[in-house]
Amino acid sequence: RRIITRRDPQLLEEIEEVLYEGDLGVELTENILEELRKIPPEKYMDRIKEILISILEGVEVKEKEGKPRVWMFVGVNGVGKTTTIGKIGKMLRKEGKRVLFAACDTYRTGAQEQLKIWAERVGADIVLSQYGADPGAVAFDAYEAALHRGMDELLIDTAGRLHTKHPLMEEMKKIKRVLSKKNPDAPHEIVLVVDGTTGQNALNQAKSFHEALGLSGIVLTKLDGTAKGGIVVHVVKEIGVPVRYIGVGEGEDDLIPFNPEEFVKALLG
Amino acid sequence: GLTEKLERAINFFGKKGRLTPKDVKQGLEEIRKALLEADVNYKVVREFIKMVEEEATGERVLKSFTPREQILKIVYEKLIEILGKHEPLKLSRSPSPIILLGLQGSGKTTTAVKLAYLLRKKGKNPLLVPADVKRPAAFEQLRDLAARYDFPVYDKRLPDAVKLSKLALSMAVLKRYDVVIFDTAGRLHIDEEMIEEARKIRDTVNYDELLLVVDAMTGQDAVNVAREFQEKVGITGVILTKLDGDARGGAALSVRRITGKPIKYIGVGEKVEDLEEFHPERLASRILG
Ligand SMILES: Nc1nc2c(ncn2[C@@H]2O[C@H](COP(=O)(O)OP(=O)(O)OP(=O)(O)O)[C@@H](O)[C@H]2O)c(=O)[nH]1
Ligand SMILES: Nc1nc2c(ncn2[C@@H]2O[C@H](COP(=O)(O)OP(=O)(O)OP(=O)(O)O)[C@@H](O)[C@H]2O)c(=O)[nH]1
Ligand SMILES: [Mg+2]
Ligand SMILES: [Mg+2]
Repeated sequence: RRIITRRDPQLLEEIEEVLYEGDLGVELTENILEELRKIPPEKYMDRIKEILISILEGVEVKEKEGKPRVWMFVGVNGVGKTTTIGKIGKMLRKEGKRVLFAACDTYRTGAQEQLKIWAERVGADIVLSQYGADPGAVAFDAYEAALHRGMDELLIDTAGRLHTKHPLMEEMKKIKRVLSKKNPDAPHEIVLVVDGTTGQNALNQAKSFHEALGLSGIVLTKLDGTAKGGIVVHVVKEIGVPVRYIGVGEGEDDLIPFNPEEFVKALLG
Repeated sequence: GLTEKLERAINFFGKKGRLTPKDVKQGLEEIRKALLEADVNYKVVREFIKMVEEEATGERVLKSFTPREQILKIVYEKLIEILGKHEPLKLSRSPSPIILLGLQGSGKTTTAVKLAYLLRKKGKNPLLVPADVKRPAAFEQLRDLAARYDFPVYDKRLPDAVKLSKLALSMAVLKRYDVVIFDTAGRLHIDEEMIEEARKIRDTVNYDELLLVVDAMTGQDAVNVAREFQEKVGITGVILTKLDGDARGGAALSVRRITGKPIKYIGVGEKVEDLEEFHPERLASRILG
């Protein structure tokens, strides 16, 4: 038995506010508050950290090897896929890798030009295409080019697509199939890019994309704003895919490896 | 789920009894969860629930509805009231300048062309101004999307968005365009340099509309974004994008509460035709799930 001090309900309400405003969501926030009601207030902070960090660390990162190692970037519209490819390209270039970008967004205007600028910025090669071309065909050509040119890394950019649009999800699955046909291990990395300002919808996105493709990692972008990205904890809990990097700006160096402790610290303010 | 019960609750009135505080508290607990799951900001939810609680307690009980359904009706009507009616674009100047602002990736460039399409359908002659000088291939993106429908685009490339906006506006006056739509770079509400650029564009252009473009899947942070843009730059209205997805769109309620400004249009797809007038009823049911 413990004595409930008068400051408990108020403290719990303050905690509730912080968790909700971090986009942790109803389910996780309620679960945490339930747990906190069983322990003394001095233990609150540590227990919250423990719960959140264990969820985020509870998934292992499996880095698949390949030559070329094929990365496929997917996600809904405007989240930062193309920019993230630029940043990861830069990171791989710094490791001395030979990097090829594939412009498989053949739909949105400016998409090809945008990726081309990123390739030039970071010293990556690029396979471009025409608007309206079949993205699977571009992926096929890009894989061939990667083999032919002895590339270490092939990064595939895809068009933004809402997970609720069945034909677009099917098109995306086809891109994956084309790559898997060229090499059963490919794509070695299937990365869902999630906008850090997104609320509960990130869960729907993650479930749909994971079900469609089988994700290997998540990149959470735009955490240089004021959003905390807490929904990613529920996402990790739900689909068991690790967060690999976070985007913290629009520049080529604005990508950092995901650190659960740092993330939770920032979430709790 | 809740929406079917809503449909029934809307239309009747009875005479017996009043809603007790207990009825109201129980009914609102479910609503509170729904609103939070819909991404309405925590503080906005708290204030909204309190508002409804005061209004609902002691209300006359409606015939053939459970207290829970009646509370839902009150919530639905309150949401509609807060979200506000559709308001048309203010187009009082000649030409009428419309500036689009917002976070990175919210849908400004696409929306700029959608607005041109909408305005041309209304008989206007719009000019598009690519005042995003930052993002790689932003110019090409706007130019090529506009080209599909033969919308004119100001094509002088300058490194300074403010100078560019000024020159574009002068040209629009000269060439007698009716509307000038300024697409700007995505920017964080906490990026002082970019907010200053937004202010300078605002001051350079004697605008009719300064619209905040917000992604419908935005979470709790919508209040911060809305408040900062409103306080630091000053907006006249909001466009909510990507409502063709399954995001509940609670950010709209937060933005409306914080800024007091009307949501004028909604983006419902990637095509230039995919812009609709905002009407609160549909968004209210969507938020309630
Ligand atoms: N502040 C900030 N902006 C970012 C970050 N990542 C991307 N952006 C910006 O977000 C906007 C959209 O980025 P893109 O890379 O075009 O996003 P996308 O997912 O490829 O978009 P679509 O291809 O249209 O679906 C651009 O203005 C980027 O500069 C980030 O980590 N922080
Ligand atoms: N499904 C859907 N996609 C949209 C909508 N509005 C914009 N998009 C898409 O969202 C992505 C981002 O749109 P942009 O117009 O580039 O966004 P932006 O605000 O100009 O981005 P920045 O200039 O980088 O800040 C693109 O893939 C668009 O096609 C919409 O209403 N529905
Ligand atoms: Mg892209
Ligand atoms: Mg843009």
